[in-house]
Amino acid sequence: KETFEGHQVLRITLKDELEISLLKKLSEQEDLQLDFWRQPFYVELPVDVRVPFHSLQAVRAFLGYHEIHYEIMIQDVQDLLNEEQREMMRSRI
Amino acid sequence: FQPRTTDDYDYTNYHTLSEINSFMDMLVQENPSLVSKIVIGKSYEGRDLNVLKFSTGDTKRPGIWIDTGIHAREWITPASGTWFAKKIVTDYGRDPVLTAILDKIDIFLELVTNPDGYEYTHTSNRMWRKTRRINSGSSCIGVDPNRNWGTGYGGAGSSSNPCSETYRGPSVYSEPEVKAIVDFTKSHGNLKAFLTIHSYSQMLLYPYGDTGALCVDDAELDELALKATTALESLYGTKYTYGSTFKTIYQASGVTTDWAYDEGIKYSYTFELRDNGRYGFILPANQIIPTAQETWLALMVIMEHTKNNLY
Repeated sequence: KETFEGHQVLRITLKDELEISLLKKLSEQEDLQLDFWRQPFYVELPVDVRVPFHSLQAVRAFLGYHEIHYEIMIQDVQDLLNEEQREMMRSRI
Repeated sequence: FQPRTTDDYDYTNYHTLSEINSFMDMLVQENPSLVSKIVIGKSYEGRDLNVLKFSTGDTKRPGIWIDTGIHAREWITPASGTWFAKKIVTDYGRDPVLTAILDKIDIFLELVTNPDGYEYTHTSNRMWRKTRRINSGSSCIGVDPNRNWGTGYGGAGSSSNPCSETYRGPSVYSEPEVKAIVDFTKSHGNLKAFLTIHSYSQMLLYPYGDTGALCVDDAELDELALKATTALESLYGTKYTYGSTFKTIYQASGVTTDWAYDEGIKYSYTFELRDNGRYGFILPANQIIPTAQETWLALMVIMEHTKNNLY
């Protein structure tokens, strides 16, 4: 079973079309294994991306370098999933 | 612990595929004159594709189609769909609006439209989205079942890369989960609304996704979307945006709603349920009921409008 310790979900707000194209380039780097929960398409819409722990530093450096604004929407994906599983177990019991 | 009746079923929590299948059988058993279960086909891995039919009359009545769970990780959608199913049997004969709808129109509800993927999210990878097709010539598994439909198939709003989350598949309708709905819709021939429920981002979307061109009924669909999202927001203040898929979220090619509309089913919408901007696909279980309740208000607006404007 795949687990997601240390994975974070970043919520990125965009300023312009250039930033959209930068994010699309980032999404093409398959080694980063990024999972876009909300795709970059329109400037006014936020972009949500799940970043595996091993890619966090590179992605943050990329966003910082290009001054692309982001917040951490989910601090640790596995924590939320563990809570979800606990709830399901509790329900059964 | 297995609930003995659908009253015991825990609607405030997420459930496995087998628990949802058991729920469906119990609902049918408890309401034999109102609910039946139709198996419209088999998934890629051979699981039944179960559809609940809510009907109070003769065959070939107009119908409304609702599906949830087409993207495996969007757990809030089958959870909401289960609540809808119980709501229908509870309110029929009590709520005059729903009773009037069901006295004229059948409702078809497919709770787990992508059972292979849904099962996989419980056993192996909670973040899985697609079907579980083995793609020949690739190490990547799965097809996006919402890029495999006929209208706009192969367009720029989908991918030809099997490793992409929006991979369109080897050919149009290649996914048995999609083809089964296509065949059912064509054989029924009298569906008047087609509502496919996804999460997340709080949007109500109508055709088209593949192109920015307006559909013929754009004005009516836009007005109805305003009414539906206003009703939804009235309960807990959850704000939705609405409009054509292309103009509201992104270009998406080969999607359910475009295909249904081009099949002549005017009231075709995609719901993107809440996450309240914080949880994405991992919406806490304590938000299942409020999400289902608010969404139901929007569904009722669209279903009542359909009943009053049959074509």
